[in-house]
Amino acid sequence: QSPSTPPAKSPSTQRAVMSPEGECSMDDLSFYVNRLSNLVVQMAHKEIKEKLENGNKCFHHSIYPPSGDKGKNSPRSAVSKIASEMVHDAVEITSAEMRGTGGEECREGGRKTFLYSELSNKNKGGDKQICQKDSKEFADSISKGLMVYANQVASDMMLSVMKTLKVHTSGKPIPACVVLKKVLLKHTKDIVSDLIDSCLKNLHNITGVLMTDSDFVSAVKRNLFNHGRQNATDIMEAMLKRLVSALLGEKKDSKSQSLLYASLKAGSHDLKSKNQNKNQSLEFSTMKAEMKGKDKGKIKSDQCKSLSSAERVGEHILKESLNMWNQKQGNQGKMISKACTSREEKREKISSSTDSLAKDLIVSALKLIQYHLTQQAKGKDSVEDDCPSTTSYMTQSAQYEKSSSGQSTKALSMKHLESRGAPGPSNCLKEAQQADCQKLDVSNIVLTLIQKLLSENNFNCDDLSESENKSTELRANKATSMSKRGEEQCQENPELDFTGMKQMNRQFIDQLVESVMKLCLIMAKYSNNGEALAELEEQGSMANNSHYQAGGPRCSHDGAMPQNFEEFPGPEVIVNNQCSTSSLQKQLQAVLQWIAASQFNVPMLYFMGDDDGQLDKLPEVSAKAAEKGYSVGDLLQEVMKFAKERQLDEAVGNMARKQLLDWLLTNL
Amino acid sequence: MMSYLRSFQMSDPIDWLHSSRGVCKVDLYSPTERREQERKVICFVDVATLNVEDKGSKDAGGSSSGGDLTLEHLEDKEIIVIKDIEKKEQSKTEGSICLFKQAPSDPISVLNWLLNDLQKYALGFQHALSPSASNCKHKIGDTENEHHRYPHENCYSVYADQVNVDYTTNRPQSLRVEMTAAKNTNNN
Repeated sequence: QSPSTPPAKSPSTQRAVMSPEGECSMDDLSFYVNRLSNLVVQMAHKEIKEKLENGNKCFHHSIYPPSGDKGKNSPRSAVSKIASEMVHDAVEITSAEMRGTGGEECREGGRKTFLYSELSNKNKGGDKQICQKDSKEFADSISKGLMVYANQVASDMMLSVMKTLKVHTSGKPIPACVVLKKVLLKHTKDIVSDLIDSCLKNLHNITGVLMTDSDFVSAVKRNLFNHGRQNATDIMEAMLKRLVSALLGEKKDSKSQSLLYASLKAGSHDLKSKNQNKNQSLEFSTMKAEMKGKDKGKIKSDQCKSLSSAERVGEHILKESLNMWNQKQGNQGKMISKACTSREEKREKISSSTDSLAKDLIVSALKLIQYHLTQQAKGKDSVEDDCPSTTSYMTQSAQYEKSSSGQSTKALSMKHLESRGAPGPSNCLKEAQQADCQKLDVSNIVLTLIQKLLSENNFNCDDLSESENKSTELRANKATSMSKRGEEQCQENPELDFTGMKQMNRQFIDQLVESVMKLCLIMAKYSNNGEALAELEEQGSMANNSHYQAGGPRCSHDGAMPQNFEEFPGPEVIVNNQCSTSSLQKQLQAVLQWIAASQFNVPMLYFMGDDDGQLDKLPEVSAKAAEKGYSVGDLLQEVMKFAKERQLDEAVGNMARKQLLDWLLTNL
Repeated sequence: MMSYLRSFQMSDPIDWLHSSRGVCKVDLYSPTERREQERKVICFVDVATLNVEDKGSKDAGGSSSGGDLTLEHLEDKEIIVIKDIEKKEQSKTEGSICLFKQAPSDPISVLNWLLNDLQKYALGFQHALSPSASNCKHKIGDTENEHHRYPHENCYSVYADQVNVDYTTNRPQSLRVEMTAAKNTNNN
């Protein structure tokens, strides 16, 4: 009988059928014992075959060897010995059980004997045959056996299920579905665990292979980066929003919101307080609505991301103060109509911002320069009383202050200069007097410019005149026109555009800073030198006259400031030294020529014929000296220092010294 | 600037050490960067290293004979400015040659020889930049010797119709000075 024989044909089943009344338990027992013995035998058979396969040994032996051959077979394999013993024990146990069940079990025992004898007979032919079958056939047979075993197991499982369906518990049959569920669960657990193990193993292998593949890794990274980039923008946006809210002082709100939300969460678990929950949900909805509104506001504010945080804070402060002011006024329409006229009040509110600080600084600088010019003019006036055409600009400024006829300072200045331009024969014959007059003219120009800057831009300078000069020649007028444009816009648009106002202020302040810086530069450069203002005037006139004028004294008092001090035209002076001197002497010569050229206001000095590269560093030195504001005297003193150090070194005997240009580069 | 240069006189002492004039920019001349701008080429030649050609020497000697100028007897503080006024019409370049004798560097007084050299270079620049208004413009052909040498300025100017100077050469030995027009001026 093969193991795959249907159980219906088994004798136990026949017996159960034959005596159905009350003897089902015995039949069941015999049936299960039979099945168990079959299973054990098959498992042993399988185990033996597996061990044989693993050992790569192709020896065959009988499961039931003769007792006489036991001694001979014992050294063959311990595995076969153990398997034989296992099978033998199983058979003995089975036969003993069979004997205990009665005479009918003898049939089964005979059948068993037949089975094992059959197996024995089957294996007899192959006894003592070693490696007669090739490994392939052997593997096929094993696989077939395994398949048979699997079928048997499956059939046993189904049989057990079907058998269990008949099981009664306390006289009532257990529902089939419950039993089936239990059985299936038991099996599926094993199957699922096996599946998971195999899947994990496969996954490990696959990932192990994949992670060594650079293309795969780069593709994964690329995808991660793409996803991460999109998420990063969201994160950054959220962080920026949080930062802005923190800067705008919404920390308390957000904290209270989070507290509210936390309490809401905690309260939601409390099932007893339903009413409270309702209230909280209402609160939460209102809070959410508020947050949405704030988010909208933030989105709107994100449109001007170019503004810095400080500017945002300033803007916020400004808006808050305006709101407060509106509330105080109580009449919004009235406020809008008066928004443009109340610019002074708003400027006071901006006073905490950096713009107002910059304005204060500029005004202070302008006042200082004005004071300096005034003091300088006072000193000059005491000396030059004999020059009637030289009206001191103090007097002139007094005229400006007193003049209510709307005459511009420019016109006054021009008038003054024209009056100076036609001097009497006895007044300006002397050149020195003429130069002094020119100095004062330049002072007038500078002072006029400062007064324009201070007066036309509505600074809080009570001491300044309110003259409205609309000349477009000076740079300050650009700022004035811009501010006026701003006023017009302000009048057109009743709602104040503070962003535009701040931009306008920024441009205006930039221009003011530029003007003040130039003025300071002029003052620093020319304040200590008596000839300075004359030189300044010369530069200013040179900006308008690009070529030399051969004869006649020039009185080009057009009132224009030099636009760019560096770009005044002049002859291109090229120096060619034809001296066979040493390197040091050549460098010294060039530096001295540079000093002399600077004294003569040569705008740009070129050195020709420096093929040996001795003067390569001279442009660098000159640029450094110009950048650091060295004067001719300073440079000469540095050269003297170098010469003295060199003399000392030569006296000591140390000749390894730097060249002049290297030394200047280091020490300037 | 010209008016200032005009008013400036070399006889006026320049306080070099305390001059607050800002320094100008310096660059190396490259002939490729030619611009349509007036140029002044000033060539400073140390007479100690001057190797004048025979003809030039004769001319120079001729001029010196007329003007009592001998380069050998040139003192340390003296400078001769030779200008080429004719070339100005040909192009925008106006050239000047400044012949000077270098002062020996006095090891004791650094300031002295520095100022001495500075004075000479200043003379050269002055003459090169303001030829018409120079107080030191004495043609070689002038008969009165006292006008050849300005008493307060140790400089001479030679106004020649044709002065050929090889500006482009780098070796001072190959410098070629021709002052043929100076002789003509002398004849005139």
